[in-house]
Amino acid sequence: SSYYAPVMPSSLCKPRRLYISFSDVGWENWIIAPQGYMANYCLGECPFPLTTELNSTNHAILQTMVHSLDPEGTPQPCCVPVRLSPISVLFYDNHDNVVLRHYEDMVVDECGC
Amino acid sequence: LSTRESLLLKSLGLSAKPSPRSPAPVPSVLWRIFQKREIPSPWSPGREDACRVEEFNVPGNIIRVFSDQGHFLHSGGPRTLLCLEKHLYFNLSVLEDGEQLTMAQLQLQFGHNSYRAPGPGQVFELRLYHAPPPSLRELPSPAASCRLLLAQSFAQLHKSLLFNLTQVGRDWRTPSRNLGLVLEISVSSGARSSALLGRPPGNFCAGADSFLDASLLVVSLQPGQCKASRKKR
Repeated sequence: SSYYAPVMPSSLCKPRRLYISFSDVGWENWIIAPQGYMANYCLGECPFPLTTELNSTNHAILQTMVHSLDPEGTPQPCCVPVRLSPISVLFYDNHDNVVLRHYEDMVVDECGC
Repeated sequence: LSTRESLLLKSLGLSAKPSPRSPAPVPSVLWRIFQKREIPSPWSPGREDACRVEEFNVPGNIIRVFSDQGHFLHSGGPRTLLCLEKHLYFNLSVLEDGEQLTMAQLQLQFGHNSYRAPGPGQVFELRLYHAPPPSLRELPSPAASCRLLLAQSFAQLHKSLLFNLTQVGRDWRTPSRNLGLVLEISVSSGARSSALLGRPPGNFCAGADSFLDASLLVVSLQPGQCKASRKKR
């Protein structure tokens, strides 16, 4: 027998909207553009049984099974980014040079378990 | 928070939080590239190879524009056909270890905005020399002890001139090898002949004195921060 608790669709693992403003972190005087960007983040549960929409690894499927048998001993799998995209940032460096730099993995596009 | 911020800045390739003192205007070429990446066109929606700078057709994920830190050696006067002599120096020491310089382009900008055909006094000769070591700089004519890098003629109607300095830029990554360049702009030989016919030479430098600025655009690749592009099956 396994422990099963229904999960609301809204609490499933998925990307949530997060706008990062560079002025909020005090970087507005050296970052020229963008002033901020939609970075997003992952949040939600990875419950048993894992469906295909949850982008789960084989390991996560097994972990949810073990978790359902022993909720105290084994945690649920984590909800993490599985696809990220880059952005370009235009800024002044420590020597007042203007730099346009490409940064990988800055925006969460998809989450998974 | 400051420790976390330092770690984050380091991961962004910065040793400390920049605090620009005299920030230069953003070069238009960087704005164009940035905006193109921000709003991809319907014909090129994907970022197939984010570690390539399509505008210059070279590998790279970092584009820097260095301001010139050299000083004027000579400005044209009425009695000379040498209109301008300037030391050009760009501090490339900010490039990180492991970063590969793939392109360096020198841009010389002039302030004039004439679309008239160049007259005999509006054609100039431009020479770029490797700057001499400090021990030879006290000579009466520093350029005489310099190795010529390139020479070309240009007309007044050019607003800017571009030169490929990729190989030179690679050498400049070693600070001891980076002595900079000497830029020399003089009146062309044709104008010299006219000068010999009695025209006042001071008039011939008019146009070259509109020299505004020199900058070095450097494209580099930090391979550790570039994912290999995966092809769809």
